[in-house]
Amino acid sequence: MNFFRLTADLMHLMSIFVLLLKIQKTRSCSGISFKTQLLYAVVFVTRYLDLPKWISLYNTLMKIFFIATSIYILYLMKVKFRATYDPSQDTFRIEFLLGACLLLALVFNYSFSFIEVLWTFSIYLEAVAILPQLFMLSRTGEAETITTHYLFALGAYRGLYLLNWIWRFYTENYADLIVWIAGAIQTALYSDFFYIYYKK
Amino acid sequence: HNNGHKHDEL
Repeated sequence: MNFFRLTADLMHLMSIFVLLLKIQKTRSCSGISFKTQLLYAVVFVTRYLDLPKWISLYNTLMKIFFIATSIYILYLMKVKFRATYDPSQDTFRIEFLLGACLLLALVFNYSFSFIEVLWTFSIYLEAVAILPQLFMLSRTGEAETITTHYLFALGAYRGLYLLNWIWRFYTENYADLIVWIAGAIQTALYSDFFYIYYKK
Repeated sequence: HNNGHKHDEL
């Protein structure tokens, strides 16, 4: 564990707390893409199938937290505050993302096993999971401040992971090409969003 | 050697 990775994970936690706080305080999930949240839940469930494999207490607790909160957010959006969700704003076709990521995972993976292919699928899917949310923002034209904070925390989390990989490459000879390429694309998507947002 | 297979990140 290094500074970049720890800070990145904490930013990731913070992004989820910001989202939960926004929904609970305003009792509304307006401006939030259900499709993006659904994709994140799929990402966590398919990636953490290795939950029984022990790495550290930190690792296990974080995995449980991500799976639980992502499903809880789906519940809030689809059940508790269902009336505040407007599907007509959330029109990105996620079938294509899911299909393309599954296909890529079947072709480009470290080993062709059930758990490994789904792990790879989750890496590819996380890279593009924010697209429905960005698409929604570009349609509605503006984001609530809180939604911007949510996206900022997520973007910081991704940017810090890049620094973490550079750090790990030099300090422990760590390399993970699949994660690096997907992570670079994911960070680029956020950078593009911030660039557009900053210029506005 | 690629030790990325350990999947120790989140």
